[in-house]
Amino acid sequence: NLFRIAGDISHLVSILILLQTIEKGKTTSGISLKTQILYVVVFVTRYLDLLTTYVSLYNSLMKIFFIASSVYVVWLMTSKYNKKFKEDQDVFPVKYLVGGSFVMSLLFHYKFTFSEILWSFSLWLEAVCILPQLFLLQKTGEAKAITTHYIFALGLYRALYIPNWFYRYYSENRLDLLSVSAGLLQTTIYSDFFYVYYQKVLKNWGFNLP
Amino acid sequence: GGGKTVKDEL
Repeated sequence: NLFRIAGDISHLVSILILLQTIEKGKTTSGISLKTQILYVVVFVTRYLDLLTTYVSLYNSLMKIFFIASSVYVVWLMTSKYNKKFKEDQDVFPVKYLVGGSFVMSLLFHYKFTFSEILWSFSLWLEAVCILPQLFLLQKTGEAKAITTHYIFALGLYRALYIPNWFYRYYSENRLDLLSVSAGLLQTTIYSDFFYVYYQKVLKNWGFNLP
Repeated sequence: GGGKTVKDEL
C-alpha cells in the first residue's frame, strides 16, 4: 500500500541525505555516532531473518542496504573522517536506551525465543535510538539544515508506517500490537522535532516570499 | 485472518 511504500522511500531518502551530507562536506560534524551505532544494532538484530526467511527480493535488498549503509556510516565516522572532527557533545547515556529496550523485549514479545526477543528488542531500540542525535542537535544549537532534513525523513518513515498499519488492519485483518506500540512511541519522540521543523520551514518559506 | 505480525515490513 501507498503508506508503506512512501515510508520505505522516506527511510531510503533519509540515508541517502546522510551519506550525501557526509561525502560532500567531508565531515561528520553534527551527526551523533551513538545514534548511528545504535542503528547498526537495530538493523542487525531486526534483519537476522534474512538468513532464515525469504519475503521478497525487494525486502531482502532493502534489508541488506540498511545494514550495509549503517555499517558504512559508522566506518566513515570512526575511520575516514574521525580526525577532522571530534564530537565532545555526543554524550547521551546510551546504556539506558539499550537496557530499557532489552527489558521491554523481555516483557513484550510473541514467543520466548532468541530471534523473537531480538526482533522485539530492535523495535524498541529503533523507537528511542534517535535520542542521542536529538540531544546533540539541542546541545550544538544551530544545526545544519541538511541534518534536520535527514532527521525529518527518518522520522517520517515510521510515522507513515502508522496509517499503513491501520490499512493492514482493515484490509488484511492483521494487527501487530508490538510494532504499533513501538512505532507510536517512536513517532511521539519525533513529534517535538517535527513541530520545530515545520515551524522553521514555514518561517523560511514566509521570508522568501516576494 | 492470517498471522499477527508485520515481519514482512522493514
